[in-house]
This record gives sequence, C-alpha cells and structure tokens, in this order.
Amino acid sequence: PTPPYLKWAESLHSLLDDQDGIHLFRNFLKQEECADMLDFWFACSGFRKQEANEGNEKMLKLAKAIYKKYILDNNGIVSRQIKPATKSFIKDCVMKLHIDPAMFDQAQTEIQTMMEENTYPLFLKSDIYLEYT
Amino acid sequence: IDSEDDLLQECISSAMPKKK
Repeated sequence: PTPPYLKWAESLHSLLDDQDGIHLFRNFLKQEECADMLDFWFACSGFRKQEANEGNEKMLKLAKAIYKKYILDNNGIVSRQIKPATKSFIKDCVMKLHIDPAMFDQAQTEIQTMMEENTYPLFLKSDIYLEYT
Repeated sequence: IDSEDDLLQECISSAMPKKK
C-alpha cells in the first residue's frame, strides 16, 4: 500500500484527510507564522458541520468567535488573504445575526486557494516534510 | 474569553479526521 506521506503529496485534500499529515503541515505553517490559516480552514468546516445538531445561540457564539479571532483584525494572516467583499459579507451576517451554515464558505475557499497555490507546494519542498519522508 | 476559545477549539477538532 502507498505510505501516507506519499499520499500527502497528491493533493492538499489528501494531506488534510490524515491526522499525521495535518500535524506535520501545521508545524510547518507555525514555523512560517501562518498556522492560523489552517485553524481557520478547519473552523469553517466545523462550523458548517455543526449546523444540524446545534442550537442557534451556539452557532451565533461560534460565528462571532471565528469572526473576532480571524477576520476582525485586518493585520491577521487570515484576514489579509480574504477579499474585502467577503469580509464585509461575513461582518454583515454577524451584525445582523443572519447566521447561516454557509456564511464562511467563500472565505474558506479563498484561504484554501491560497494554501493550494502557496503554502502547500512549499510544504512539499520543506525540510520538515523531506526529513519526515 | 475562555469559553469562546474552548468553543472555537471544539469546532476545529470536530472538523479533523478521526484516527484510523
């Protein structure tokens, strides 16, 4: 069978589908001071997943927490990678209490594209990954 | 503040793949 670390090189998705892969990728991002991008990506997925079984109040609290931590501060690594229109859409949703499971989808896509085009290829060439293999 | 961080952490963990 293909060893996991070879699968990680197939796509960002295969990497993020493996606990050890996530762990190593996060270590790399931490070194590059952009681990927040990965945390944000998972927070968006988690937010969407929780919708079915969580009450509205919890969803609102969570949406606010994600907004405050990753988007509000314009100098944050995540905030800098998200388009202004996407940020104001999310801000509007939070301010008007329009909480929707898909409200972070666009922002998540933008961060994912950024990782696919930038940090993921760098990770595959990094010492952290090469030493692991 | 703590509970907000906990909520966020719980949300992030819920999206991670489970150990195989």
